[in-house]
Amino acid sequence: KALLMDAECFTIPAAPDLIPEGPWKKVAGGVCAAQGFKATGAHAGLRASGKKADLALVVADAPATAAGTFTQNVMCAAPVLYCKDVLKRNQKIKAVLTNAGQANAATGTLGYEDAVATAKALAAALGCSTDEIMLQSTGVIGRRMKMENFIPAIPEIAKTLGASTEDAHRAAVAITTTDLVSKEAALQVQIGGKTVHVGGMCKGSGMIHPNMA
Amino acid sequence: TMLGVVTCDAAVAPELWTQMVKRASVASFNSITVDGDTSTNDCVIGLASGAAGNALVTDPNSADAKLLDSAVTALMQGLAKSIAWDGEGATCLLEIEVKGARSDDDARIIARSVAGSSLAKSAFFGHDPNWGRIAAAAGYSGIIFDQEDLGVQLGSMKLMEAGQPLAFDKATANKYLKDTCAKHGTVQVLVTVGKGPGKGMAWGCDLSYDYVKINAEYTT
Repeated sequence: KALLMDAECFTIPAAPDLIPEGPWKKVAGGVCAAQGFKATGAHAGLRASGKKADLALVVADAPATAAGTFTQNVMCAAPVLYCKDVLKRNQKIKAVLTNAGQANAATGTLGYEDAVATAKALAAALGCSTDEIMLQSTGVIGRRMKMENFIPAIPEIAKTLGASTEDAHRAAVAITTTDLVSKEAALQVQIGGKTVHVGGMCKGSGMIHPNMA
Repeated sequence: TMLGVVTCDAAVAPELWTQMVKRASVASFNSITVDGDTSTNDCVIGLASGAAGNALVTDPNSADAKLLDSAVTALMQGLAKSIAWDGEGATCLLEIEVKGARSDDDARIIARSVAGSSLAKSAFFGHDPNWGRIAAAAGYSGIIFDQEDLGVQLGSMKLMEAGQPLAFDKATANKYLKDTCAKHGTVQVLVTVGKGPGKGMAWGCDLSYDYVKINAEYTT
């Protein structure tokens, strides 16, 4: 099944700017504002219905120094278990793959195996180790991911990576679920005489009371 | 569920980057609430490429480290607030500031307790300047303070001071909430709990009929 990247897959408004003022300059670009990163998003048929994008990929040109904070919910999802395991062994990460549609939580052993399979497919597509892959999932709890659509989409989405503001925006839309707006931002600040960028995207609208560490 | 990916092109030591991402996550995503339900999937991943070409930041007490730390925190706070703003069914963003606590952690816990109170959130949806529900939510936060030190301010209007309710203009306070919700703006609440050095913020949203509608139709 081909990936969809039509404009209609990405048409939701942007969130308002809520970043506090400070010794930084707000810039465009989201996760691609920082040098050394590419991103993309597409519709891979992972949601229950509709054409909204549902698969996002952020890739570092070279393995990047990584850190993660994760839910302390005991019933944490397979991708959370996977990421924590990877970060115990390796702090240099190449890519973050995020799907919307199914949370891959409360899916047991089979759900964990699904997560590993997606990491293997992405590692093969990018030519890196599975220990350089981070995974995120969001959507309905208790349902397995649509692997028949997911696995074939991974090598295809890797071909669509780019470093533009539009590429970052596609990724930001692809991680949304019940969100009414896409959420992305970037800052520019001077560190040690060099211009440094911090960019980001997030999603969330309901089931929101984070308690991460 | 909330998910976040943060990228940075600064060169920063791994341990320091880990501490920055953790601190920023606590001051941002861990300081929001929409419905009190902690997800199975919440996750923030921070990646630092080093492509900016700066000298490696290693000393957490250096000016560079502090500036980078504050920039990462600001970015994550902006993103986290956008989640609260976009809370399911929300008509406004709630920004709760607490001052006078014994520590910043205490202040943040009190602020989040207020932001997460279903009764306070319902009152905001109904444009009711209900200082009592705000006071109650501060009181059950688990943080001890003297109730005679409690102050509550809504926007620029003081509703309660030194533990005593004030004779405020209810119509003006009601209009403040109505006008703010009409434009999906930010309702600001300041809670004072003493004269301590601790201050903290939390963000949430009001609780509307639509929240139930959305989640009654979203399986599981």
